[in-house]
Amino acid sequence: MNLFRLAGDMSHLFSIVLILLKIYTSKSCAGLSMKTQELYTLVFVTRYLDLFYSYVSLYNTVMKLIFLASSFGILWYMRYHKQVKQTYDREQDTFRHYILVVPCAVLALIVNNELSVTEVLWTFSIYLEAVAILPQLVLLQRTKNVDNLTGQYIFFLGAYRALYILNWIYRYWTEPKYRQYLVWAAGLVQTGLYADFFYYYLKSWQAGEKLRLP
Amino acid sequence: EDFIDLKDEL
Repeated sequence: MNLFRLAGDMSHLFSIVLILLKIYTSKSCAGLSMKTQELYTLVFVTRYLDLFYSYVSLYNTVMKLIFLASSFGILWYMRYHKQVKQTYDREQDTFRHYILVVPCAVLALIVNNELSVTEVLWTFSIYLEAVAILPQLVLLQRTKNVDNLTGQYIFFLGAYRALYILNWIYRYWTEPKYRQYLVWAAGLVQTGLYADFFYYYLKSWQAGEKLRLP
Repeated sequence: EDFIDLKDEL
């Protein structure tokens, strides 16, 4: 494993820690999209089905379990915690799941490496992950009230993807058989979705202000 | 096929 990959994974992990920290310390999930969290949970569940039939490394297994457990944990807080669930922006978080889930499922059935249940589900998770941040970005645009932790959460999620792209470039040059066009295309789309957010995030940061969206 | 071993990423 190279440094870009490790840094990317740590950035991903850190973004999740931030979100749990925010919820736990402030007992609030204001500004967080439950739709995005549900989509990420679906991403992890469909992708990490391989926990049952393949083993790569202890590191991978542990990380997969952490991602699964933490995404269910976040959802549990947002849905069932007495104080936290009251802070959820239900009226603003109106993005419909099927707008993303259905096209990703159709695309996974058409464009995949192999037409098998596990492979299509894995491909579906790759496509869905690329766009799962959209409800969160829409919510951010609507509420315009971005607290520091939410801003940092999205920043680290974007950084995770950008670091994975560096990891892919590195592996492309160092591992002769490393080709994964489908994943690369989805990863580029995913990173691209953050471009706009990054721009405003860095601008606010430079100005030493809280993140403000136009 | 060589795509299987690329499942080593998260």
